[in-house]
Amino acid sequence: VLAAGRELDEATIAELEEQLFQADIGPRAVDRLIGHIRRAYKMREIRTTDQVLDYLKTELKKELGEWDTSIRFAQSGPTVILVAGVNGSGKTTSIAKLAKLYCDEGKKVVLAASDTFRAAAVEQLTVWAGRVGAEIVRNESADPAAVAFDAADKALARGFDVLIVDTAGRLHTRETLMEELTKIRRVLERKIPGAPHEVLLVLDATTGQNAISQAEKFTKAINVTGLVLAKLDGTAKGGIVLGMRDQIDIPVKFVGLGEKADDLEPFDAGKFVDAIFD
Amino acid sequence: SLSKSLEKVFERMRGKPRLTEENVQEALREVRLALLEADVSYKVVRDFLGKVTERALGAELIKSVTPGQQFVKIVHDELEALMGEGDSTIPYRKEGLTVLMLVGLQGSGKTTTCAKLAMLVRQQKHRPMLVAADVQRPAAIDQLETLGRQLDVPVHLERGGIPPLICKQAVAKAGELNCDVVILDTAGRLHIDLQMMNELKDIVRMVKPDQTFLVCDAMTGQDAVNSAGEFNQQLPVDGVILTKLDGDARGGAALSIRSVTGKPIKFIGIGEKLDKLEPFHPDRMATRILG
Ligand SMILES: Nc1nc2c(ncn2[C@@H]2O[C@H](COP(=O)(O)OP(=O)(O)OP(=O)(O)O)[C@@H](O)[C@H]2O)c(=O)[nH]1
Ligand SMILES: Nc1nc2c(ncn2[C@@H]2O[C@H](COP(=O)(O)OP(=O)(O)OP(=O)(O)O)[C@@H](O)[C@H]2O)c(=O)[nH]1
Ligand SMILES: [Mg+2]
Ligand SMILES: [Mg+2]
Repeated sequence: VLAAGRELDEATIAELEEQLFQADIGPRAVDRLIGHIRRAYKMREIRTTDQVLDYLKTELKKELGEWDTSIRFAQSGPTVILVAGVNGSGKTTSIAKLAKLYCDEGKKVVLAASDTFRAAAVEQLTVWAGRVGAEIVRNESADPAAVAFDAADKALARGFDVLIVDTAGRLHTRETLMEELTKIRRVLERKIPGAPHEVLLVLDATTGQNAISQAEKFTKAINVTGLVLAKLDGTAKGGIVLGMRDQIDIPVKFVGLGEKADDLEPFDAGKFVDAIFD
Repeated sequence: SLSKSLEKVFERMRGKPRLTEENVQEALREVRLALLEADVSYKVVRDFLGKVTERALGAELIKSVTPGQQFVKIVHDELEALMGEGDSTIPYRKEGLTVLMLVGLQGSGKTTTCAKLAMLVRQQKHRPMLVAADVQRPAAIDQLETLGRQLDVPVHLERGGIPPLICKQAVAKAGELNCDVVILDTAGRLHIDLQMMNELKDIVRMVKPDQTFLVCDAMTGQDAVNSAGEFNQQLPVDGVILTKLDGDARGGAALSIRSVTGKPIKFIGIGEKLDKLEPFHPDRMATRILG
């Protein structure tokens, strides 16, 4: 925590730099931000430590405030949300939370259990569906794309408002698994016009620089439209979503703040930036 | 790659007899960037650079290699030394039950790693039993039960039970099933969740595990020092298992975790299938982190 009112000096810059690094903002983005500070100091825009913090926070909030954090809904028919991410990032739990959000708004929600690989993945989603009031389409012996197809079929036939597709965790470096994901997306596109309306990449907030590679490869495979930053209730700051903007800019739409079905909030740039400097 | 950028830095000092403060400074900047991009903790990087500087300055230049190569070797050796010895043995008790407990943050790979360890334990001519001590995550018990069935390894479970008592009961039952190794799968939890950390302490008190393994995700960033440090402070952590190393994460968290806990990394997870558990190799990890 920086002492308030101090004249800006190299020691203060070092302290600030450390704080930015520890938030996983990453070396290149930190360099850029520190560069801005040095310039602002030269131009006499800022003099003391609290001015520096305010300057940084304002700049970051402005940057992240530009993100479109809304979910694109279908003009008519079911809105299809495809959810993907690396192993254990929080996909299934985030889907449960999203389903609850929409069920509580009176929407008819159906979930596709397209993780037919991992032990008890379908059971896990089934428990959640029951808890939040969503329907589920499952078939453990089918392939993921077939389950997605059946779910899309049901969503159309029975007039569901939202279809959320859960997929198996996969490392973005596994080509065949990424192709499987592309196939799931294609199936949804062909079955429902405009689908998928949102493609959410669930990112574990404790992830470091590898998130950049994840974002790039998942986007290449299925054109990611938004991020869900899960596990932000821990001590990790999730600053990588900020740091990676120089390479790939994907808005965070939701943050996960716990393991229960109501532990989801829409992304709030102010809260996010303040937490980095807490 | 780091070795290439270091080669460039040292090209200019051909013919000089030793590594000087001036040319080492620039090389250190390259190393710093590489380590931070690899997710090594900020403070660990700082301390590491200090050690490297000490060794590099005044070092006589070896005639058979370029200064860049020599510097890379110093960096690599220091990193490898920090990683510690590769010791992947499970210290089985000569008599009686060996109890292994797996702990860590949510989604790090504990349940899968429990099953992988069961497979390894059996390959090492012991008789494992898996214990489903995660009663809160939906279908966690089903997940471990399924894995146990795939391996034909007994799984002790009590739906609606209390984790410390489940573990105690498992240990009591192990003998009846002719098992000599008990592997406890616990729920993922935050190191800042007092109640959940206390639950682990209760389990430790109940069954006194012979080995407590902290399971960490290789793609963890700067937070690795916080979570690993806290788990290590509150529990008798004996070793670390680093998972998901089959991806392209540089894995700098390995250095951070080793630095803050002082505990050995015993195994690495390199895939989702149950045979994807390997001994930890400090030299290979050092190479990977340096990129
Ligand atoms: N504290 C916390 N835990 C979370 C959050 N989101 C998910 N989790 C936990 O993270 C763990 C993994 O969550 P899952 O939903 O199974 O993750 P997943 O991405 O579907 O995992 P795979 O399908 O195996 O790839 C579970 O223990 C969840 O309860 C969050 O926002 N905060
Ligand atoms: N690629 C890869 N995936 C892994 C590895 N270890 C585990 N996983 C996957 O990571 C995800 C999470 O694994 P789990 O075993 O459920 O993790 P956990 O720590 O028990 O999760 P919680 O109980 O919710 O805290 C699953 O999809 C696993 O298949 C590994 O070494 N490599
Ligand atoms: Mg899942
Ligand atoms: Mg588990």
